[in-house]
Amino acid sequence: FGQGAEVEIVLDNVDNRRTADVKGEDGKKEKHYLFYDGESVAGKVNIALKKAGGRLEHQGIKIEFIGQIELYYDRGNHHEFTSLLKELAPQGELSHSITFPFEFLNVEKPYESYSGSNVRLRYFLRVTIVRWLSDVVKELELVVHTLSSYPELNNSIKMEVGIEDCLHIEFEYNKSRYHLKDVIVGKIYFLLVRIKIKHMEIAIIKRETTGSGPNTFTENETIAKYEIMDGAPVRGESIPIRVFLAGYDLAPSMKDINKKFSVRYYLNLVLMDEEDRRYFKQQEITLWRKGETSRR
Amino acid sequence: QEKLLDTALGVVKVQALEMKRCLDRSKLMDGLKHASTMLGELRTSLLSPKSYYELYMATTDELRYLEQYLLDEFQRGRKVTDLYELVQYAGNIVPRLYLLITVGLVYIKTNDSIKKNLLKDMVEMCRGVQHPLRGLFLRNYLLQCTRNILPDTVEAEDENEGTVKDSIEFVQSNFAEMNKLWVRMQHQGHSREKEKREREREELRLLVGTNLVRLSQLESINVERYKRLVLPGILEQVVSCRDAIAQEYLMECIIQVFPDDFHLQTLHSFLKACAELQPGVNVKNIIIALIDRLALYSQRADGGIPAEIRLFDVFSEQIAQVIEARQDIPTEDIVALQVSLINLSLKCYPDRVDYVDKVLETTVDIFKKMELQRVQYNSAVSRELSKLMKIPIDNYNNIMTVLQLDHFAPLIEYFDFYGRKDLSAYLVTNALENETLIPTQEQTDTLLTMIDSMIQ
Amino acid sequence: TADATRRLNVKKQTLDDAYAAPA
Repeated sequence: FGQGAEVEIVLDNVDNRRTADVKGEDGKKEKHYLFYDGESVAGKVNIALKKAGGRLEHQGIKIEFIGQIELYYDRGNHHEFTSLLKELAPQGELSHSITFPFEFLNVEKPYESYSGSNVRLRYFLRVTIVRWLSDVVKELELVVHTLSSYPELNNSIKMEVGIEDCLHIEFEYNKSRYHLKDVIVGKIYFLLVRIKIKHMEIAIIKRETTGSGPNTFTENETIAKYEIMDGAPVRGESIPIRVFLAGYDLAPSMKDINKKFSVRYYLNLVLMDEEDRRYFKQQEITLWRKGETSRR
Repeated sequence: QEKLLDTALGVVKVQALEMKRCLDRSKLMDGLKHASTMLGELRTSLLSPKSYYELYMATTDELRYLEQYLLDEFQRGRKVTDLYELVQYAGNIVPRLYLLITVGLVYIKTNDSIKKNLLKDMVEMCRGVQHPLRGLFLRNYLLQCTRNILPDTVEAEDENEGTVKDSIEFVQSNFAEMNKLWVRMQHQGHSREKEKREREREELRLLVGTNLVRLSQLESINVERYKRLVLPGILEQVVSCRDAIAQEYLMECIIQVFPDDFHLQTLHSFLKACAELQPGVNVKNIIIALIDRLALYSQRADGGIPAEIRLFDVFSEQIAQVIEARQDIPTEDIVALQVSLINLSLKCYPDRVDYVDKVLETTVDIFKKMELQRVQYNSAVSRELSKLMKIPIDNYNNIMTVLQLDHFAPLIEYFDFYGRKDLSAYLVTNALENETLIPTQEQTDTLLTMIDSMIQ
Repeated sequence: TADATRRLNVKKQTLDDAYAAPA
């Protein structure tokens, strides 16, 4: 009753196709081929019989292109938002190794691949040799990146915030939406300083929210900490901010993906005083992936 | 301190070695990581200024290797793209800015057309270090690195190369920030450690003063530019900082580093600033230092002091204003200022006996205003007054000329008996040694009245 | 180096503020 066949999925034109990293279930980085929305997914399925001269009966061979969301607290249920099927062979018998070409034309891939603390969004090809007792299944993981372009108007974030009689600052970031290789250019202007500040930093926080209502789970992760000031300023001081996002492992913001989860990013401005008390102001920013010039 | 410093130096040594190994193997990114770790030692809060200086010197010495490596690579055409950006990925600000300056320097040395932009950027980004000690040394590093590359022409073919105006702005901005940090040091720590802090601040003064030295080294700064673009900015910082230690040092620094012909043309501004300095500042020494320099200059320069600069008048008026503005000046210092004025007059305008008399007249007026009756023999005031009055005697070596000074005799009256006796003996001795003949009865009368303490 | 040197314009600190004692 063993497998009897080895299945291999080989994509077309892989020499010209870039790869991208994504975190696997075990947390380790894996490299997979990179696709974009609208691209066709084509290739070949190679089925090799394990025993030469052997025979493999089956109830049909198919290939699927699947995009699905897996919530870790609900492992049993996978939410497929994209599912395309191609029949490779009807019910029959394989008496020798065989190759089936396949093509999914102009496939819609609405969301970016994501692997987080409580949720995973993945795309993969699945080949199934349907058999009476146990199917032979082979999957090939794909990575999808979503590209955006935003209109020229990209409002800055400028705000005054403070604790009465204690600390008042005006902070400004040049944009509210940043692409992944962008630079956060900003400044902090001190209006009132009556505490002994030790230093100031900007943290980039990723907040993953899964589920809804009473079953909402939130995970915060500090992606980056960047010191922007050392020592104590006085009133009237302007401290420059320049943070290069390309230095960090970031992914685009994902808002209410298939009504299942969101990934938001926040800039957390943190001031630390001499007694290690923290004063902070969090501000959401949108991260997006910019298409490269050649692609555009 | 010794142990802390040794530990830090140990880390610097190890990381520097690793950095060099990586650079020798052309592994730049790894080398930069070690450089960043090495520079992380400069984040310490544990070292005294003296120890921090040692650490700073050791660390920046090692950074020169990195600078030279990058320069060699760039000049061989092996420029690393975006290196100025890459070093900004460092998460801690102190190592980041030292690397930024080092890389910026290499960029500037290999590409004039980004000089103006990068100089401005480096001096602005240093604002992020507000800790006085760390900020001072960081900006000192910036100043030292840029010492030979500041634009020094009035015009530039490519405006991105910058002109001397940009250099002036760069240094003045750096100076203002450094002075601010240096002055702020007085507020750090407990009030019982005030004296210790003041000593430490004195040790660091050269860091701030180097900005003025850098300005003085810009050859394109002529008198006009000094008057219009340089001195006002410096004086504004000096007066506004309201810190006696800073003011005293910086005013003397200005006198020392800039040429005398610049001082001649800016006396009014400089002396006006003297009047506005803090009570604790020894203004007398500052003004005397300036007068002495100009007096020497007049003797060196062809043609002496230019006629349109009424040097004596300006000093006389401004010193009067300084005295008026500063109620705390000790009387002996006031007289000391008159001493230097009289010296100036005799050195720069040897024929102007009226100037000498003016000084004496001013002294009489001051004493009248103060309602001073007598100065006690051998007191500080008496000693200065004695000095003042002996100068014309020694200079002219002719009692007859001294007798022409209308206010010489009235000033003698302020001495007590012993003071008058001392001065009288001095007068007589001078007359005898020079065999000065007193031709008329009137002059004899005047002289005998002056020396009446020896007669009556 | 355009991105690498980008900054926002800053308000100049007054001299009084610059040299004031920490509040």
